[in-house]
Amino acid sequence: GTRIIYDRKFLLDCRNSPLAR
Amino acid sequence: TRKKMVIPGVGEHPLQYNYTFWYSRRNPGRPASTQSYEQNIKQIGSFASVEQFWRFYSHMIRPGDLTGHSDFHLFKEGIKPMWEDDANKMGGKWIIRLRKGLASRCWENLILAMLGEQFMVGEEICGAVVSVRFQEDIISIWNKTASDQATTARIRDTLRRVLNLPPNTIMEYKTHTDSIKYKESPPSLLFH
Repeated sequence: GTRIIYDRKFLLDCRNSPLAR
Repeated sequence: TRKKMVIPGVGEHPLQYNYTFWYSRRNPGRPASTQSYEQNIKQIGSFASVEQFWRFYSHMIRPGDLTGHSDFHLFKEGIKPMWEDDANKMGGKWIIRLRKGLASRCWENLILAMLGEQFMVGEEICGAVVSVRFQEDIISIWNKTASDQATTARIRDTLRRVLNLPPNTIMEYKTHTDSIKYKESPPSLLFH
C-alpha cells in the first residue's frame, strides 16, 4: 500500500497551523 | 492489527502510524528491576496526526532541559518501550551517544524522521528513545528484527543523514537479547 511520507520541512511548517495549537 | 485508539481530526495530516509518548525517570542509586522499570514509565499520550503530535511536543520539556536520569520514549501505539514487548523481543537498537548540548536537536530530528516515514524499512521501526544522563545523553531507535542486516544498515544510513552528526560519531547496534543477557549476568571481566 501507499505510505504517508513527510519531510522535516513539511512537519515543521505544520507546527504553525492553528490546528497544532 | 492493533486497534487505533486515537484518530486524526478534521483537516489534520494523518501519520502512517499512531504513536504514544512515554516518560520515565529513575531515582538515583536504586537499580531498576524489570518490574520497577515498568512502574516508573508513564504514558503521556497518543496521537494520530502531525498536528496532534505538535500539540503534545510543543508543551513537553526539551530533553536538554531535563535533569537527572530521565528518558522520553516515542513508540508506535500498542508497543511498550520495553525489550519484553512482542514487537521488540527479536529486535535491537541503534545507539548514539551525544555530548551534552546536542540532545534536544537530535531528538527532534530523529522523531520527525520517524513520524515522516523517512527510514523506508516497512513495518520495522518500533520507536525511539532519548536518555538523559549525567555525563552524556543517548538517543536510540528500536527495530523489530535485529537479524535483518539490510534493515539495520538502512536505519543506520538514514540516521546519519537526518541527524547530520559529526563524521566521527560512533554508532552502535545492540540486540535486545544481548541487553537482557548483559543485565542478568554482566561479563565477569568487568569485575576483575
